[in-house]
Amino acid sequence: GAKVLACPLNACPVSGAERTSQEIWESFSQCFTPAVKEVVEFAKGIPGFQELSQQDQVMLLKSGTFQVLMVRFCTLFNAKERTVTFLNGQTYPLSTLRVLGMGSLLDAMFEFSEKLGSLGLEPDEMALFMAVVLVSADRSGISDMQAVEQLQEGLIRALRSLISRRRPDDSALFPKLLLRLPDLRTLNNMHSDKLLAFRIDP
Amino acid sequence: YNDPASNLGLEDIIRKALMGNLEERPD
Repeated sequence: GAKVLACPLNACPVSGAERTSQEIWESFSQCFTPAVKEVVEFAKGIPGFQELSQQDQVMLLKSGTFQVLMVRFCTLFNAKERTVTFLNGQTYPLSTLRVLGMGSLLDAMFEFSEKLGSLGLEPDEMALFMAVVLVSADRSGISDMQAVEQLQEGLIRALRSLISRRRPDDSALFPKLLLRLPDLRTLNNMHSDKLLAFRIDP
Repeated sequence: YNDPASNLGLEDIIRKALMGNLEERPD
């Protein structure tokens, strides 16, 4: 009856049989809801984002929120040590998580965390990258495509100039950073498959 | 194509946060 909870925004990776799905969901949402709200507040601060229609803002946030959260929390996945830190502050080794059934999505998160971490971004560079991640998310349901494209182009230009100003001799850094965008799309698709299987028992 | 994020009520959280009134408990 115990339940495995793969997302590190949960207190820990296993919940006892005595706890109902509703109880598990409510404690998870105490972390998840503020984390999503933080992404929305972050998006409001992106120059030009609030000029999009309300519906387009919602659509972009719906398709981009998990990708932004994956960047925001990627340091919970320590690729070097092969551990994941859950909300209780404890780290769990890969061996334990494997036994619990965690597989390709976990491996992909480790790989992503390693690649992004190796770029050594400053906080403001990471924030600008997260803005690019959000506006580069899937555009199904977007009504004003041109406005989103212009927003994306402007943010990518800003990211390129910030990075080349900071590290003029590292011309490979910016392309490496943009290569993380398809990684995030893949992670998001894998994560969506898991979400489809997620149910809160009535 | 059903919406995976709907399992978590993501759109509801986003809409409320955009309108700035997430203070009251989600229903």
